[in-house]
Amino acid sequence: TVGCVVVDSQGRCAAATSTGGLMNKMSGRIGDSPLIGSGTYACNLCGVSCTGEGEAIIRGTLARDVAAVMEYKGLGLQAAVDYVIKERLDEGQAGLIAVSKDGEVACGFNTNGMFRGCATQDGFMEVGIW
Amino acid sequence: MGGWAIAVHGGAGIDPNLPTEKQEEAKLLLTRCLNLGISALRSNLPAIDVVELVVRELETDPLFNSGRGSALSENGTVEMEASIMDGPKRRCGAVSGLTTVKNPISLARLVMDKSPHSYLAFSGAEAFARQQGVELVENEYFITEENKGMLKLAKEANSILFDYRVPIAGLESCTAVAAAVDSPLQMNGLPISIYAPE
Repeated sequence: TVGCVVVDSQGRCAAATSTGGLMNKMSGRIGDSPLIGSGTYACNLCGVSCTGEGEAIIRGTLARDVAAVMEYKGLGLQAAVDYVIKERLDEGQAGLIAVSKDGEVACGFNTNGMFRGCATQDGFMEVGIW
Repeated sequence: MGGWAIAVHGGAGIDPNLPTEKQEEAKLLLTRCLNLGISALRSNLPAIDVVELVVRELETDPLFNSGRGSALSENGTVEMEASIMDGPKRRCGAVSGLTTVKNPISLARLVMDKSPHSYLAFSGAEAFARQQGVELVENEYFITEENKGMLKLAKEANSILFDYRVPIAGLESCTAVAAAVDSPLQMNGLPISIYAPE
């Protein structure tokens, strides 16, 4: 699975996710990536793209939950990401990337690694795997 | 606070024995995609255009599991899916079951912009793609030799691989597959029995 989340200079957030799914999956299997609220979500607060065990991401409505805890619990972006990864996946394994309308970027995962990269306008840039 | 920001990912759950050269290849691709997005943001493209642009680039490179380089179904074919969402008015588009659309994310964008719906799948999505004139290719375009090998491994282990980036070097190096050999049918590394009956 691949994904991208962006907040532009006007504070508009967007998210996109694309995948081939699971190796040896049943024909017709649909995962989290095309499900709005599970694998992908964006609103006026943030943009989120998820990857990992699709069925666990669907159960946890992971992408929407990041936005929801920001809105209803008042958490900041990274705190929301950490909370969702810790509390909403149960036994599942997944990761996600997120941006906020305020120009923040965050990622979180409970797998051994996630291919990821992020950058902000003030010059921060990082690419990582583990 | 404020200003633009961008993040990309190429998947989670990675083989701990991934060769160094593959790791470097992945980092180079992520860096290239980040720079592509940064250029677009500096050109004042809106966020929705930037995410589509970057994911198209990721779909075109066979390194990650999307577009070219997608994981294979049990039939040895590729079935792709994608979604896109624009924050300001929460407009969204999604597609599933694509077999010939070169860039699924662009079709998802068209669903959002040019259809009365949010989600199209299988034959309906393919028909919409033809109607919209997006680039179509044969299913074989998306299939790589590496993934054919991975499917063979998965079938031999009778499992569905969560992490499909296992080096061809040896079955013993894949913990997910090795576990499956001693276990009943698994999905996402878990016994199939824990899932809903359907």
